[in-house]
This record gives sequence, C-alpha cells and structure tokens, in this order.
Amino acid sequence: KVPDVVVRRLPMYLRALDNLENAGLSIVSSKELGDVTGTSPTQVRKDLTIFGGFGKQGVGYKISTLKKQLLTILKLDQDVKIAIVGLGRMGKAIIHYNAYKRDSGQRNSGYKNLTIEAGFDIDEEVLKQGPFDSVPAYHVNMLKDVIVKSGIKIAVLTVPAEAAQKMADICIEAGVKAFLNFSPATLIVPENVRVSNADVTVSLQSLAFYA
Amino acid sequence: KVPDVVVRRLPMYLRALDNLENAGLSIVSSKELGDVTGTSPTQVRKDLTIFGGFGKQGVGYKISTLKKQLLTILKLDQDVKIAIVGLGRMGKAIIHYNAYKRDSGQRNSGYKNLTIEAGFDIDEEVLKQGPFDSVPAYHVNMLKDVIVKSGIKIAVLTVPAEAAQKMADICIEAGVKAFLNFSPATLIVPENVRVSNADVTVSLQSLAFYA
Ligand SMILES: NC(=O)c1ccc[n+]([C@@H]2O[C@H](COP(=O)([O-])OP(=O)(O)OC[C@H]3O[C@@H](n4cnc5c(N)ncnc54)[C@H](O)[C@@H]3O)[C@@H](O)[C@H]2O)c1
Ligand SMILES: NC(=O)c1ccc[n+]([C@@H]2O[C@H](COP(=O)([O-])OP(=O)(O)OC[C@H]3O[C@@H](n4cnc5c(N)ncnc54)[C@H](O)[C@@H]3O)[C@@H](O)[C@H]2O)c1
Repeated sequence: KVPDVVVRRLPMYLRALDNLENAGLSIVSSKELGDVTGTSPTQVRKDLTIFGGFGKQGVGYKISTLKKQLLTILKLDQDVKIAIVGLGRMGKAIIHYNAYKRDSGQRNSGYKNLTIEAGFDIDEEVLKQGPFDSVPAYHVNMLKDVIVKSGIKIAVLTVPAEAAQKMADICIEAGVKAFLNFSPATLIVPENVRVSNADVTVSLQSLAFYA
Repeated sequence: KVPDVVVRRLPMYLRALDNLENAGLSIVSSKELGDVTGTSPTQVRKDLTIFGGFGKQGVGYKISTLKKQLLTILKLDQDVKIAIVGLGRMGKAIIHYNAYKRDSGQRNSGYKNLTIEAGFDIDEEVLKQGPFDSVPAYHVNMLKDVIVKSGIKIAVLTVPAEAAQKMADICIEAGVKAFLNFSPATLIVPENVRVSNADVTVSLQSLAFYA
C-alpha cells in the first residue's frame, strides 16, 4: 500500500516536469525536482523508488520518460471520468476551470485524460442552465444510472453538508472509488473507497504563518 | 527558515487535535497524530521539535497545551485579516463557506481569528449584491486603501488569469504578505511574499490513482 502523502506528490512532480520541459530541459536531477515541489532530493528518490526508481545515479531523470511513467502510475494514461455532484458556485467554477485548463493548450500532462463527464443537481432552475462548458447537467435522480453507464470512478461533492453522505452512498453503489469532498461533512465510506477533503481554510491557516 | 511542507502540516495537526478533543481525549501520542494526518510518528516529532518539542517521551502531548502552542506558531492567536479579490463563483463560495465554518460552532481552533475583512470586484453588478455574508464588497479601485487601513495581510485571488498579476502587485504595495492564488496565472512576487497555488486538478489527478 502506497502512503497517500506520496500519491499526492506525484501530480506535483508531473506539473514540475511539464514546466521544466516547457523551459526546454530534457534531464532533471532529484535536487531540481525537490526544489520545485518543496521536498528534498532524498524524498524524491524515495518516492520514485516505490515505483521502480527510473533515474540513473549521478545523471538524473529523463523528463519525457519520467512523465510517461508517472502518467501510468496515476492511471492518467487512460480515460478517467469524473462526476460533479452539486452545480452551485463551486461546482460550476470547477467545471469552468477544468475547461480552461484543457483548452488553454498548456503542455499539461494528465489533463487531457481527466474528463468531467457529467454534473448533477436537485434544483430544476439550475438544470435548465445546463450544459455547463459542454458538461451535461442531470437531475440527481439520474446519478446512479449515469455513473454506471459512463463508467465514472471519481466524484466531486459540491453539495451542502446535509446532502453529502447520501450522495456519496449512491455514488459508491454505482461504482465510484474516490471522492473530492468540498462539503464540511465527514463522509463515512468503505475501506476500498478514498476520500480527499478539500478545505480552503487549512490553506489560509498555513498562510497566517507568513502574514 | 521552516520548510513550507512543515508549515502546511500544522493546521492539519490542529484540526486533528480539535477532533480528538471533541471525542473527549486529553492526551495524544505522536502515533495517533501521525495516523489522523497521514504522516508518521517520526515526522510528527520532527515537525514539532522545530518549534520546541512540547511532548514528554512515552507520555505524549497534552492536547490543550499543544493546541495553544500551534495557534501561537501559526499566529492564529491574533487577528488575521484576509481580502478576497474577485467576487465571482469561487470568491463568493469561499466567503459563504468561511461564514458557515465560523457560525457552525464546531470546536475549530484557528477559525475565530481568521477574518475575511473585505471583498473586491471590478463589476458594478456584482458590487450591488454586496455585502456577502456580512463581508463588505468594494470596487477594485479601493483595494490599496482598504488593505492599508484594515491591516489585511493575506489575499485570496479568485480573478481571471489576466487580472491576477496586477491585483497581486497592488496588494503587495499595500502590505499583503501571503496569497492563496486560485487563478491559473503564475504570480511573480518578491522573496518575502509567500504564494500558495490552489489547484483542484492536482487533487483530482492524485485521486485517479485510486479510481
Ligand atoms: N472545502 C472548502 O474549502 C469549501 C469552499 C467553498 C465551499 N465549500 C462547500 O462546498 C459546497 C458547495 O458550496 P457552494 O458555494 O457551491 O454552494 P451553493 O449553494 O452555491 O451550491 C450547492 C448546490 O448543490 C445543490 N444541491 C443541494 N442538494 C443537492 C443534492 N442532494 N444533490 C445534488 N445537488 C444538490 C443545490 O441545488 C446547489 O446548486 C458547500 O457544502 C460548501 O460548504 C467548501
Ligand atoms: N485553482 C483551482 O482549482 C480553480 C478552481 C476554480 C476556478 N479557478 C480560477 O479561479 C478564478 C475565478 O473563477 P470563477 O469561477 O469564480 O470565475 P468568475 O468569472 O465567476 O469570477 C471572476 C470574478 O472576478 C471579477 N474580476 C475580473 N477582473 C477583476 C479585477 N481586475 N479585479 C477584481 N475582480 C475582477 C469578475 O467581475 C468576476 O466577478 C479563475 O481564474 C478560475 O480559473 C481555479
């Protein structure tokens, strides 16, 4: 079992490799990779050794090869389908941002296979405004059907706290394996389901240190 | 200089201590603290030693004391004032969430001193809808004046990419020391200013691993 703190660093390495490649580099050292992601060269080597190492002692890592390997480890070399549950401010902002990132043509690995497949809401007024940046909007009654039919594996919960657990239960029944939970509710899920809790306040609290 | 990855863990320890205190505990071990925050007991001890240690070998940490010490380290025992620049979907969602967290009475250390002091936008239609959850909405022309007068030290940037750098420059001139940047723009700031880039796609990419 790979520690989650390691898994969370992998997309940061991917982002850093994109930026370095954009700057014209083709080889990177664990020191450089550590610097741009706020970790140490030892941490970088330790993380990558879990998946097979990849670099040559003293030479560093070939950027294009390491990128491909990270995409495979993160399963971003296949299509990953996402549902947005709750099409209020946060839900629509995330859909719009994802469309911006995809269309902006930046050399961003891992974006093109991350697809927001469908959005869900309970409010007819909201549903009438859909689709949002070509993401179709369905009533929450369709949640199970659409998730099963489309093979959606990740759900973003941007619903009020009182609706979050129920929506999560339906998603799990339909085959969702991982959640990005924005609601303040603490989700209760089976062992094999992963929950990542987003919390802007935690980021603000760490910034207070620098204020 | 404390590594930023350590600073980012401190609010997570604080959150975990709140939850443990809510559950009626008064002492916690570095193992328990490591488990709830996804790090190791050794990492917990290493992090806290940077600031003076606090625990007793074999006994653990007194929750109420450690909480106070973390609040002091993060400067959350004083009033920390925040500006939200851009009152669109993200800006308003963050203001509303912060009000929910503050008013929900959950024993959440570090919330009560984290105050969203003011919001700013360029669109008169948006400004007419203010204040938002009692946060006053000002035109961006007032950004410098209000930041200086209120002593705001942190700014959340929820503006489009093309406006982000200019807004950051004005904030820095007015005394802001740290940014939570939601815009896709990469900010260029002086050495003594801290930028934390929020990116929902990085969280989604790490969740693909579990899908
Ligand atoms: N974690 C964070 O940092 C953070 C930041 C901002 C907001 N939030 C949280 O994100 C959530 C959304 O915030 P928002 O500002 O977008 O709220 P919002 O009120 O604008 O949107 C909520 C949407 O959910 C819909 N909804 C309600 N019940 C539903 C259900 N059972 N199924 C599907 N849709 C349902 C509503 O119709 C509405 O469109 C809230 O829980 C809020 O507390 C978290
Ligand atoms: N990092 C992430 O994960 C993430 C997620 C969602 C959105 N975003 C980004 O956050 C930003 C806001 O997204 P949104 O969905 O709220 O957009 P939005 O269009 O709903 O809101 C933008 C607001 O900024 C205002 N604005 C424009 N120029 C301004 C200026 N110079 N000064 C002050 N206000 C100004 C607009 O009037 C509008 O109210 C965008 O840059 C978007 O790409 C990032």
